[in-house]
Amino acid sequence: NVAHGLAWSFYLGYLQLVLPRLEDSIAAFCASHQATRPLWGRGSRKLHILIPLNANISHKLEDEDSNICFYDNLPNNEIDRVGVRGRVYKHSIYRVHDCALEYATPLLTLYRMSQERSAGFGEPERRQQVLLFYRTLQDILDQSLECRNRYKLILLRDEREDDPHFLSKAILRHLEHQD
Amino acid sequence: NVAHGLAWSFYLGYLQLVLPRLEDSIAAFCASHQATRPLWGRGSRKLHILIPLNANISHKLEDEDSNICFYDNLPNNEIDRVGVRGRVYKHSIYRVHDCALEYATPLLTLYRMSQERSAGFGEPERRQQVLLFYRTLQDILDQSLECRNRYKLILLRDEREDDPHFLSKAILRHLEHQD
Ligand SMILES: Nc1nc(=O)c2ncn([C@@H]3O[C@@H]4COP(=O)(O)O[C@H]5[C@@H](O)[C@H](n6cnc7c(N)ncnc76)O[C@@H]5COP(=O)(O)O[C@@H]3[C@@H]4O)c2[nH]1
Repeated sequence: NVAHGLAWSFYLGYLQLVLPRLEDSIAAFCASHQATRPLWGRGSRKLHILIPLNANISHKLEDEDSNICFYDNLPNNEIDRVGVRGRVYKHSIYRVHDCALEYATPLLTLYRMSQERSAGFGEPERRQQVLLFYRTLQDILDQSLECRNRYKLILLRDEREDDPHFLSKAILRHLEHQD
Repeated sequence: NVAHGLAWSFYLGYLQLVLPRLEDSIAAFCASHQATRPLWGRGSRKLHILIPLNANISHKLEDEDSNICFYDNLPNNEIDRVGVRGRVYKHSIYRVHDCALEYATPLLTLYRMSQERSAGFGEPERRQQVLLFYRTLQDILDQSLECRNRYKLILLRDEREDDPHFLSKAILRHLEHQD
């Protein structure tokens, strides 16, 4: 099953690399943005990872919900990776409540694979794969000491998607109840 | 199986994005490096992707073989991806024969997964997964019009690994026979 490999790849090739550095990146960001406005009042210093059950993803979050607006990027991380010198890893900060927010990248792969005939699965199996990805990633992260308390997985069920502020409401629910 | 998903993810999340832009990046690189030396005489304008069957990867190619040396990076590509504003994709140029060269990153995932008890496979299955990754990626790329003639997959069998210049020789063999 595809989702198992994608969950491991997302952890080993991304979260395990960037989450231990996130706290320092946010501190550097706050220091350089002090003058413009006191930041991060109620925000959370975790990486908020959106996992829509229907794998429906846009590349600009403000296109999904007008209550979400892009603020700025955290400082870049450059890491030598498999022959690419100084590969760049970056995160974007959004104004919902000041937080680093992005979709889980492998969902885009699952969405695109479900549209390719030769990839081997269609739309009905896709939801199962997204759910399996979410559960496998949760299990992996639960065992990871270096990523503990540095992330928040936000599973988005699509029953209220017709609400134009469905996304910001779901994020705020997570920020307020669990931090 | 894991390799199938990783091959699709490598294509949909990377090769399909960067290969169509590679020709322009190399042209921009040559224009800005004209003064230092006439570049790309015998080199190839494809992305050379190394696929070692034993999934043995280092992050700096000159550590593997002293005949390979890092020259410079191509200009960065910035693309908005799943909420990350201006995600950076870059390639490194090495002096073997002036070419863009990197390992296939998913092999690092396969290597690391084979060391994690809960990931579900060990070293003997890993070789099979690498071979399956290579074959699946070949099939996907064979069908891809936008990536045609823009890449070269270099499968590295490990029988001659004790030769300190095994890697540069394998690359030169590919460059000379197939371009
Ligand atoms: N949001 C986000 N920002 C990042 O910088 C990032 N880097 C990786 N990932 C996701 O983590 C996982 C593991 O990454 P890996 O590099 O092993 O595989 C990557 C890698 O093999 C290749 N690839 C993608 N971007 C690059 C890149 N910039 N340079 C080289 N290879 C790349 O194509 C695979 C799929 O990439 P994405 O489809 O972007 O999702 C990846 C993947 O789900 C990221 N996700």
